[in-house]
Amino acid sequence: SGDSAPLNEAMAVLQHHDAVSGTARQNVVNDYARQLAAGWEPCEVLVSNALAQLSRQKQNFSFCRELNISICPVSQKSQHFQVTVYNPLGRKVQHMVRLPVSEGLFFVKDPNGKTVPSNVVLRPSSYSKRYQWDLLFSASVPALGFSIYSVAKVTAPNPQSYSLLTRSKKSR
Amino acid sequence: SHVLAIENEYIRATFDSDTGLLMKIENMEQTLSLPVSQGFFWYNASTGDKISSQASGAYIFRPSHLKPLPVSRWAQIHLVKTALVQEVHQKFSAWCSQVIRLYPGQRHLELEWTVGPIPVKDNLGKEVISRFDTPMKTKGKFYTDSNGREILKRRLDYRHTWRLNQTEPVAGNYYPVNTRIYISDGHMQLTVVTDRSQGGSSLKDGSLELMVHRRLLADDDRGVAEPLLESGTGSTVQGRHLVLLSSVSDAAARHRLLVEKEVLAPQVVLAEGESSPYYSQ
Repeated sequence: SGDSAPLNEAMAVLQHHDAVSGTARQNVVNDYARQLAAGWEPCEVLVSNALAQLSRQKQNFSFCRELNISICPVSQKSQHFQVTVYNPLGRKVQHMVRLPVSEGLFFVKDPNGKTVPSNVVLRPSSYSKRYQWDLLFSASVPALGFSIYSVAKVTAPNPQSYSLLTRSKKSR
Repeated sequence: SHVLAIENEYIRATFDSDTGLLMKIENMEQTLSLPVSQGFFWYNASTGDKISSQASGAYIFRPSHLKPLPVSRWAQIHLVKTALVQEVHQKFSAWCSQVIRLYPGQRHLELEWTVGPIPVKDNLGKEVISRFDTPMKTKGKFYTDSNGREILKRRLDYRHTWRLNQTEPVAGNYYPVNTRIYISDGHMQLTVVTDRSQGGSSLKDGSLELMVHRRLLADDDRGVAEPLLESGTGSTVQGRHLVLLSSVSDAAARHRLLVEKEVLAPQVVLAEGESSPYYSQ
């Protein structure tokens, strides 16, 4: 079972002016980060249970904590995954989802099973290193609610058919 | 062509293809056009001087010179245009880059900046800012929010509640920015929404700046007893500034809705493979 108390505790400690304004010594800052990270784990279980209850689907949920620096093992390695987008606002929003992926062609389906437009774009920081890519698609999320999109990677058997695939798509 | 631009149905951002810097923002919906030059600069952190021994530190921002130095006067750029995004990747230096992007249907420009590790081998502490320079006549006034709710009018070298004898022309005009800072000439308004609290100011007419990262070499003698100096190579920080150009009349509606969406941003959770039906009982 999940538990939000540890994160509550950590956030309570971080009301201290040193935490709010960044005037703490390095070891104290490191301890603040440790307390926050320790609070995330039981909270992720809590959110997973809530999503399973609400969506009536038990899934192997994965919280990509380093999504802000484009690291997310599930989207970078899986051929097929679900993306649940939760909207805490009291109004419907359109949100551009951006996930790090490995190169390839992807199909994204909305909660009604309809394919939505998606793009795979080059990520800026990858000039020096091997190429890295972001999958983009626009998600429509209801007020105080969530939407579940499914992503499938089209594994072209070999580059040849991959280019044929794109060409035929164009011709069609 | 000599002019490089990204656009959607509402906004066009034009770049100088010689320098790679942003040079104009247009709001096509309201036929507004504003020359905007945006770049990164750094203040040399004071370690104390003849006037005062006060150094810049965790509690104190005190630059040793009034003018910040440019990280670079030009950026190496890369343009990406697809159906779902148009973006310009700017590389100012090995430790400072930015992506300026526009999604369809979006009325603001998204500037995703990445700064760090800040080099200090020259033994100079650095306080890095992103600065927007425009020809707007703002008469020394600008606006910052207080905890995302009340907007406070700020005036250069002035305090509303007491007669200020300004001894720090830069730091004495810096204010906390929790969610947004803006300047206006009474007709147009340029608003920058932040994704975290930062220090910000408008030190000359039409200019607006936000501090994004700092790395200092001296303690400010206020109790921490260590400089604001990350261990090892130092930290890299990434964040976003959302830039809105609009008429004064509807600027408030725009930035209030945008800030709400930024502060209460959608959360993404992934799940691998298939799901199985789940009933609480």
